[in-house]
Amino acid sequence: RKVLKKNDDLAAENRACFMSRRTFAVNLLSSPGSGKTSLLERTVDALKHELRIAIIEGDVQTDNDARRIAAHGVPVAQIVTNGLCHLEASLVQSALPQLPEDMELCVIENVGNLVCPASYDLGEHMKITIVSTTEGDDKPLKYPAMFRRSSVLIVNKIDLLPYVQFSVDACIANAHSVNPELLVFTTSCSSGEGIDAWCDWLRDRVRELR
Amino acid sequence: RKVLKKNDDLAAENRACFMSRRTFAVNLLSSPGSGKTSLLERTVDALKHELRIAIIEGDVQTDNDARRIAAHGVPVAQIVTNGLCHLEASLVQSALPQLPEDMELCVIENVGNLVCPASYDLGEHMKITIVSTTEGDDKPLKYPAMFRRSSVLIVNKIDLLPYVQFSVDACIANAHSVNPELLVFTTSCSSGEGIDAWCDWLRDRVRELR
Ligand SMILES: Nc1nc2c(ncn2[C@@H]2O[C@H](COP(=O)(O)OP(=O)(O)OP(=O)(O)O)[C@@H](O)[C@H]2O)c(=O)[nH]1
Ligand SMILES: Nc1nc2c(ncn2[C@@H]2O[C@H](COP(=O)(O)OP(=O)(O)OP(=O)(O)O)[C@@H](O)[C@H]2O)c(=O)[nH]1
Ligand SMILES: [Mg+2]
Ligand SMILES: [Mg+2]
Ligand SMILES: [Zn+2]
Ligand SMILES: [Zn+2]
Repeated sequence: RKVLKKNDDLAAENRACFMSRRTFAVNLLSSPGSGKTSLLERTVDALKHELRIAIIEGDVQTDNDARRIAAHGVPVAQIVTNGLCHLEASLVQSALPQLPEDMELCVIENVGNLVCPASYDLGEHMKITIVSTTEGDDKPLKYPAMFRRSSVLIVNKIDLLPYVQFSVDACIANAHSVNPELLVFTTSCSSGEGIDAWCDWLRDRVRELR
Repeated sequence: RKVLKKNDDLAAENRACFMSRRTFAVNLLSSPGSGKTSLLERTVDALKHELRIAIIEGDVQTDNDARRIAAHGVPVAQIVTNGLCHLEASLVQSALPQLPEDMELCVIENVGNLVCPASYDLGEHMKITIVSTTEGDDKPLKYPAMFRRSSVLIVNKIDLLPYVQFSVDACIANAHSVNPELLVFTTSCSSGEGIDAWCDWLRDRVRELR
């Protein structure tokens, strides 16, 4: 379709911009409320003293998430889509001038939606999808495109495992049946479990680029 | 837009069909994994001996949810959207012939998505939106259109309240700031708490129509 072609052209421009500045750019995706902002708060706290980080927040309404991130002391730009259920490359392009040119890591938190954001390239290096243990371990099978196009799967809220019907092994097996290359982390943004391993991996990706 | 106009025409046909048969039709909405199918399993078990119930399941991929419902012994039709992130009236219209004409209650479980399903009338009497306590109490503010167009809000997974940062009062206040008319139930599909009150209300709506 013509819409995606135009989007892809702008995404390529964004990507060229990230590459020329050697900024590692990530598109962070999940259902509403899986913990995207919570993971960013933990990640920013762990890495802000050693990496120049900036965040782009995408939401249908409110700037709540940008306020949460700003309180952690890193640059953040809020995109309000006014009803659009996904971010597009043009929205990211218009947000970029609000952020420092020398940022080493740029994470774009997409609109909470497990379907169409998978189809809109924003110019990122990779897509990272979060699934919460409270959503059911069948999500990779029921919403496959997102998992197929992602490089990393984060299973978040593992502190809630004792109280929900969720098998981490089944979820990972389902995800690998859709995308065998998927790298998996398990985390809890409330207890902090698994955050170090995730941050170590992310730091390595940023360092590799520079 | 022309797409929504055509959809609205088909929705009107569906609605006329439901009304002529005096079927109470509900469009059940939420994020992925909030508990739509779990609530339907509980509801069907509670009401199937006194009401003629049929379910329409909408999913991007798999017929997992229809199998879960079928195991409870009521008629169910599965719509697989193959990537479309919401149900449309035409899909519901083509599923209706698979269900008994004398059904008294028809619940349409929509694709898990808090954004665009709000814009597609399926011919239902009302939209019912579920929020899980694990998603955060800010969802009505961040994804307002769904709450504005719904008649009922169900706050599900209240058994998990001791383990999450979620205020039921704040969530309800946020929802009422978007839609003051919203009727609210709180439930747990695992403990069964609140299910009776929800089923009582639903039975009354079906009875009213006949
Ligand atoms: N128990 C527990 N709760 C968590 C965890 N991570 C996030 N939460 C809670 O989950 C809810 C949603 O978290 P957010 O970080 O706002 O989720 P989000 O994906 O950014 O949500 P949207 O941007 O609205 O789509 C909040 O109430 C958080 O406190 C976790 O690891 N464990
Ligand atoms: N603790 C707890 N878990 C629940 C509750 N309701 C549902 N769950 C769990 O939440 C997960 C998702 O439930 P589903 O009923 O499949 O959710 P859904 O909204 O139908 O999901 P999709 O159709 O994939 O969008 C499952 O692991 C359920 O066991 C509840 O009240 N309490
Ligand atoms: Mg967020
Ligand atoms: Mg379901
Ligand atoms: Zn979309
Ligand atoms: Zn859609």
